[in-house]
Amino acid sequence: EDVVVRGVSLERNQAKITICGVPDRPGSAGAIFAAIAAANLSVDMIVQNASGTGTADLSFTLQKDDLVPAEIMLTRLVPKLGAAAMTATTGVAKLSVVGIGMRSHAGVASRLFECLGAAGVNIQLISTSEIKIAVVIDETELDRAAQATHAAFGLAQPRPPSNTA
Amino acid sequence: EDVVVRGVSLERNQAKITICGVPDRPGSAGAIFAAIAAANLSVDMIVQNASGTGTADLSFTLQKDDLVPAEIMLTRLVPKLGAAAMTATTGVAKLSVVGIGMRSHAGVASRLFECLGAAGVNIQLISTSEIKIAVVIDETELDRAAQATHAAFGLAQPRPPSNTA
Ligand SMILES: C[C@@H](O)[C@H](N)C(=O)O
Ligand SMILES: C[C@@H](O)[C@H](N)C(=O)O
Repeated sequence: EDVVVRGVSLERNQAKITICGVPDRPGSAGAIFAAIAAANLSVDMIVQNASGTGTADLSFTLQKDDLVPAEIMLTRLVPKLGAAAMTATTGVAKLSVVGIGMRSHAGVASRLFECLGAAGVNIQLISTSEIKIAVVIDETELDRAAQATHAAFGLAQPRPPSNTA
Repeated sequence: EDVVVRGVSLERNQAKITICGVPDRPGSAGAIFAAIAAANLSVDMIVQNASGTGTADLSFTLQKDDLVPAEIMLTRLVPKLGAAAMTATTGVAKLSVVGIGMRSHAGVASRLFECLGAAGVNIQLISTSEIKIAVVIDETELDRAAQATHAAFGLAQPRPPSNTA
């Protein structure tokens, strides 16, 4: 099917938590998210990659204001789970390319990733669905990344951020 | 906003490639996907997690039939990129919970991950968007995972796979 990229969406003020070395056995991800849900935290992207060593790293993004309560709660949970460590960072942002028919096209992914690489923007997290490719990058690089992405997909350049950004 | 889970979708016959130790600098992901797009491979989920060691693992899923051409092409690329290794596996499947208002609810994620844990299903990859939470699991566990998920979200049990599954 033809890919139609409709636009680029930007989300500032994000934070990221990565739990490294989560034991790769049934139930670990459930235990982490049961604690997050019980603390009533609103989570956006959840990304987990398998690794060959019997452990997996699991990351998620949340609003900057929710970072401290999440960190406090997870600091207690991580040792109980047998996970290795947790890192929490603010100053990240999410950039997403939204379209239809994304799923079967590595072309959209390559165009996005290559334009970010050429603009010197480092990709920290990647997550995709049928209608969207989302990356987490450093917030200081967001405007540069947005300009490069609009240009790469032939979209009208975004207006400079106004006070309402 | 209220979360409404509309259904569970299952995709069999998937394969997974993980490239470990990709140098975590601008352009690496672009180089990988430029090669994938040039080989005209159709990719589904793309998942990358950041790691603190200056490298990142990047995984993607594709149709089982595309695995061998992808492996051949990436075997040549991985050393040029300075990545550590590549693993390719068939026999995986994707299970997704689809709904609206997913984004702000760790509750949906925790319910899905906990029910899979209780059913003894190990989660290999996780990727989310506003409308969907997708996990990659072993294909032999798909029917058990689907039953547990339908029960956890109060959805009518799937009919046993017919010949057209
Ligand atoms: C790492 C974590 O996802 C684990 N594999 C689980 O199934 O819960
Ligand atoms: C690992 C890879 O994503 C790298 N950080 C890049 O930006 O291309």
